[in-house]
Amino acid sequence: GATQAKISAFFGNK
Amino acid sequence: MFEARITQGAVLKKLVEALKELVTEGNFDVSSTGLQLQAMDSSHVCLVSLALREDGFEHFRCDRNMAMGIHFQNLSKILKCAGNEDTITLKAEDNADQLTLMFESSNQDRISDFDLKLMSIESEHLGIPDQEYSAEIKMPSSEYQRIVRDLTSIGDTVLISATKEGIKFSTSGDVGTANVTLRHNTTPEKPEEQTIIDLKEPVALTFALRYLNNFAKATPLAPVVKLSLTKDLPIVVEYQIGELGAVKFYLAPKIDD
Repeated sequence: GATQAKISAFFGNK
Repeated sequence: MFEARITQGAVLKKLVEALKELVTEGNFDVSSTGLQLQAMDSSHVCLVSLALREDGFEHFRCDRNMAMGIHFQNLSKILKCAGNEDTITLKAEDNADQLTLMFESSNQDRISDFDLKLMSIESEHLGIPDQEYSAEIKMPSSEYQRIVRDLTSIGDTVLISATKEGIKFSTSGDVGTANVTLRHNTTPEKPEEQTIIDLKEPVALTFALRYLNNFAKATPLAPVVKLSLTKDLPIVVEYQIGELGAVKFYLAPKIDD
């Protein structure tokens, strides 16, 4: 299966 | 104070219809350069980034930067009261707790105004890096809408693979499997009917169809959609809203365990 990644894993907090 | 006037009020109506299912609430960040919104869906899987340029409006004034907390279902209720041909003006005093929306009919014989209560929203801004993508595909937005709608009826996830052969959308589910391939096609005379594949290197990524289908709610905003793909990074689904700006949807991929 595949896991849904969170968007914050790619774009850090400003 | 803040004041922004848009003759094509229908654009604002379509924009809020495109966003309201995906994001419940978010801040309209206004400054002298325009209006921006960055908001995640409730599961933090995708991100909406909206940027409307100051010079895209008929009139735009913003004396000080403000974050106006908007509940999108409520804004939608108010915008449903605007006619498709209406000019819409948004107005707020500095530090106001409400946003006034004024609707004027095209022949100026009907003017209405509504006040939307603003919310205080603590929102974290994510830094989206500028980057080169392995594949950028421009296609008719209606074609994108059709593909993701069709595939949503077959499966839950889609494998999008871009190669020199074209861009392929594949899914599978209880009923069977489905593949749709679009080839690079610049034959149509109208640019908005062309499929343009700009490939730097082949790439294949898996995404949840539910979100890609939701992004297609922005179809009425633009005849063309651009998809940008890079290995192990979110897909970008981008709609240019004429000269006014753009709405971009970022969706995190599914990653194999």
